[in-house]
Amino acid sequence: MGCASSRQFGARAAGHVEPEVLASDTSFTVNEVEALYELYKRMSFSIIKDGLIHKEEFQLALFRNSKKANLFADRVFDLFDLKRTGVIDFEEFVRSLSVFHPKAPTSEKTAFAFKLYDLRGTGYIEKEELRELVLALLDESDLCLSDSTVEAIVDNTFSQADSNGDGKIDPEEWEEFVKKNPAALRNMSLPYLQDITMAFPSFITRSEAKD
Amino acid sequence: TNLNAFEIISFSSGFDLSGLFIEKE
Repeated sequence: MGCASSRQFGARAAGHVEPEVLASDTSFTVNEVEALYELYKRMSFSIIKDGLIHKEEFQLALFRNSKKANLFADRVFDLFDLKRTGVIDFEEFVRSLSVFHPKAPTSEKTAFAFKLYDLRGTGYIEKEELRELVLALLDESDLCLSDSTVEAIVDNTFSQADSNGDGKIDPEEWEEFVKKNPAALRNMSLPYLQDITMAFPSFITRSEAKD
Repeated sequence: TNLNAFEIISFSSGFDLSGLFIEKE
């Protein structure tokens, strides 16, 4: 059953890893990988049209605005760019998005969120980084809080997460923290990925028609 | 000030990838 769709997919996504391989390595099924290709294709041909996702294409897809700078989008783009090439290819797109699948292991979500918030890649989430994240969030939401309120929120969070009190959150402390506060991982699960073949049915419809 | 910064971040639309899946005109 998957032969026709795989051949068709291979021709359309030359150079990419076979959907069966991506499906076996991730939380997606083969059909879901193929549906994701619809989304990928739309994104990767939106501005530069070279079949790779550039940062402005990523921003355009997220915000409908290719120029909109956002700390979260920047961080996610850099983490999706597993091969450090400055662009996201289909394999990177699927492997990285898989972490956001509602059924992906919590350990993967926990590790990804840690890297996301470890803005300087030091191996710790530092107070200054958390402050930066909160300020970015306020800026994004057009909210205004006093410096002392921001400080209190950051201090309160650190008092919960930094159990050894050394002023930074290490991966073990982060793991403990998200176990006690699972809502901190809410943005690491995208319900859309549960029904991706419904959201992007056109490829599946075509490939099943061929089958 | 009892707010937990990571939970606030996690619930913010600016820190969410849902936009990728919303149909654009």
